[in-house]
Amino acid sequence: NNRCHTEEPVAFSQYPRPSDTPQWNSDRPELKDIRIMGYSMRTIDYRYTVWVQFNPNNFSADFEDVHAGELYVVEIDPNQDYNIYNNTLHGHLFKKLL
Amino acid sequence: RPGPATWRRLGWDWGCASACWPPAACSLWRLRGAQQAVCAPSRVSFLTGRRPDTTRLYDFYSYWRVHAGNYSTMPQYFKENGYMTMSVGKVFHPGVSSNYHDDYPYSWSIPPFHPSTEKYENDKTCRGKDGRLYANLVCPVNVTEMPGGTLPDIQTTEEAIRLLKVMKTQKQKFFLAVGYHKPHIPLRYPQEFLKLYPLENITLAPDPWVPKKLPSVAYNPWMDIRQRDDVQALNVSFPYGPLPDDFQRQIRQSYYAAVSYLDMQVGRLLNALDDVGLSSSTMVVFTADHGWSLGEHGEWAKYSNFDVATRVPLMFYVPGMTSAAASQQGRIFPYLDPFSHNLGLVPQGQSKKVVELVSLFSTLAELAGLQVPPACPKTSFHVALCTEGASIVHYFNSSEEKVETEDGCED
Repeated sequence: NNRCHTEEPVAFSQYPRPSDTPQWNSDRPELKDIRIMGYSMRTIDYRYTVWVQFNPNNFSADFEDVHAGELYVVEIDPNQDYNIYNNTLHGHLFKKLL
Repeated sequence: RPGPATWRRLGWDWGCASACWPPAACSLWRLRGAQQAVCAPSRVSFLTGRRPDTTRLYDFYSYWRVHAGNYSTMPQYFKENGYMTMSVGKVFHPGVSSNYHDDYPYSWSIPPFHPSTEKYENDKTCRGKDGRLYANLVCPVNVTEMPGGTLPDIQTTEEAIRLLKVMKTQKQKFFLAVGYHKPHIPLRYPQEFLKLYPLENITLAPDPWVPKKLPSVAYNPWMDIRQRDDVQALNVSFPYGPLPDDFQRQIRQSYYAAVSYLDMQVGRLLNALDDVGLSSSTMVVFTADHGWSLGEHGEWAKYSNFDVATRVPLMFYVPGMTSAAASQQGRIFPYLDPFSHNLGLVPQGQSKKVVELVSLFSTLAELAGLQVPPACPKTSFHVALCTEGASIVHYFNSSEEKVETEDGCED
C-alpha cells in the first residue's frame, strides 16, 4: 500500500565484507580489509539491503557502486529465503525504498 | 516447542515461556535493531547512542574516543548525573575497542568486574566421548569439574547480587550493567540444562539451505564455528558446508540449553532485586548485542544482515509504567526453577514496533528523568554528547490497535 505507509519506523543495520565471495576473513574483516559495506533497512513489510563499495581509508560508502542487493517481502517470505531484488530493480517499490 | 523454555534465541523466534523472568509478561518488549551483528561494534554503538559509521568501529581493533571522537557513553551520562555506575561481566567488548579497561573510568564509578574463570572459556574443558578434553562448540559440562568449580556467568550473577545488596545500604541512585556471555560460543553450560531439550524434539532450521538468489557477498562462512575441535573433526567444506543434520540438531539443542542457563541467571538476579527491596524503584532493561543464525539459510553464527543475526530482544520493566509497582511485601520477580516448574507460554509483550538499539541511550535518559541527549547533527565527530537514536518512550503508552484514518490508512 504505497499511499499509507509513508512514515513508518525503519531500523538500519550494516555489515562489512572484504570481498564479493566468502573467504577466510569474511565474517570479521579488519578495517583495512573492508571493501564492501552492506546497508540494510528493515520496515515492518520489507528488508532491503544494498552491498556497496566502501573505502576504509576515508570511511566512505559509494552508493553508485552497488555490488549486490537483497529485497525480501516479510509477509510472504518471513524467513528471507527468496530475494526479489533483481526482479524489482526498475519497479515502483524499489524506487520508494531507495 | 522443545522443553518448557524461555527465549529460544536471543534474537529471532524466541517464543517466550519464561521460567525465571516474569517481566516478559509485565514489561514492554520490542524486537529488532542491532546496528551491526557482531559484539564490539554493536556494543559501542548502543552504549554511545551512535551508529557504526560514527563510531567508526566495524571490527575489534580501535577505541572510538581516539579513533572517531571522544563521545560520552550512556553509563558516563548517568555517572555525570549522580548515579553510581557499575559494570559486571561482558558489557563493553573487552580489549582494544574499550581501551582494555571497559572504558573505565569514563563510564564506570568503580573498576569493572570480570569473572575469574572467564580466562578458561576457550580452553579444552569439554569432555569428549573418548574421555579426553577438547575445545568444542557443543560443550555441556559438569560445573564441579570446571576450573575454579564454577562458570563465568554464575560468577557474574553472584557479583551483581553482591552489588545490589551494597546499593541497598548506600541509598544512592545506581546504574548496574550486567553482561552475560552465554549463549555466545563455545556453548559451555551446566549439562543438566540438556534435559529441558530432548534431542528427539529438536528440529532443523525451517530453511537449512543456502537460498539460490542470495548474493555471495551476503553469506557469512561461520569461521568461528569451524575452528572448534568438534566441528573441525567433521571436515566440512568451505564456505557453504553444510554441517551434518545430526550435528545441526546438537548445536540447536545446546544453544537452547545455553539460553535457559542464561535465563536462570537473570531469574536469580531479578529475584535478588526483590530480596533487597529495590524492584519497585528500579527500571530493568533486557537486551542483547545481536542475534545468531541457527542453520537458517545454511548459515551459523552472527556476521550477517539477516534478521536472525540483527534482531534482538528489547524489554523494559518500568515500575508504575509497564506494570503496577509492587507493594512492600509483593514480589515482582519471583524465581521459578525451570527443572521443577511446568511452565506454559507467557503472553508475548505489548508491542512489535520497529526500533533500534541506538535508541536505548535517549530512552533510558528520558525514563530516568534526565535531559535527553540532543540529536546528533549530520557530522558529529566533534560533538561529545548527542545521539543518533530517538527516545521510544512515546511508544510506551501507545495502543497497538489499528485505527483507520480519514484517508483510509491504518494508523
